[in-house]
Amino acid sequence: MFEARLAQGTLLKKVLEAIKDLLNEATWDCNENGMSLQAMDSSHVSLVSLTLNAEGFEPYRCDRNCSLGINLASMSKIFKCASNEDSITIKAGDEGDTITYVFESPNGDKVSDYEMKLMDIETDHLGIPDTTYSCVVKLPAAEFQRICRDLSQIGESVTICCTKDGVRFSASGDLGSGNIKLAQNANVDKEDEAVTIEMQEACTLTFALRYLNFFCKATPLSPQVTLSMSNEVPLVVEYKIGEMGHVRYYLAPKIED
Amino acid sequence: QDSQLRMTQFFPSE
Repeated sequence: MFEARLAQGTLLKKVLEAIKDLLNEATWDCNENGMSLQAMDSSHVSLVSLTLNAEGFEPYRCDRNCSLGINLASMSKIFKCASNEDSITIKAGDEGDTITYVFESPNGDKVSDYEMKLMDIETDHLGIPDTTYSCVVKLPAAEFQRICRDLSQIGESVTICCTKDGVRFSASGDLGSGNIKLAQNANVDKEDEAVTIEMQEACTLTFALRYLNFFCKATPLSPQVTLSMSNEVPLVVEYKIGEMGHVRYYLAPKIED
Repeated sequence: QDSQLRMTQFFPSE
């Protein structure tokens, strides 16, 4: 028996919006510690790793480990039926091939339940190595979204160059080129608006904007986003999910032919 | 033109 109730159901709605355009389907792995998901997009260019800790749910019950294969577009459609104020409960039996979602209004007057078929998904689980990154940039999530959107007008790729002075995002294409430079500004009044850079070694990497724009669907989850980079390895784009977990997107770089 | 690398070139299958 698996049962997990999140009082702030809107967080789960946002989580689904953050992954459903990148992943068609994925397996939620549930154990006593919480729910997690790891999946690559269909081109195997990016990887999503998502964790929701058991402590964030009330109640959380997982009698034995289970893997729930889910069509994320279907899950997202059903979650659109929940109001932002609703609590969301996810239930799955031990033998069943279905999952049930229960949406409950804050005063308990309205309770909706939706049942969905589970899928058998063959997953290619990757071992994510522990890495110390050369550059870790924290910036407002909305700013990162804006940068990715703006540079998509110019080209298909963005080159991110991080030095101790700041971080520069550059794109070029048929119409010309564009550069956006952000300086460190850790002294701003509001913590959420800060840009901070921790750098061991300068790095320059190029990434497909198409995927970064998919990652930016997680913007409503968190005021800040963290970019972790080292030369010649995948970029990590991390958004916190309230106090209960995180979604990390990994993106393989592009290299010159 | 840059070529796009894949995640499987970096992280091993488990």
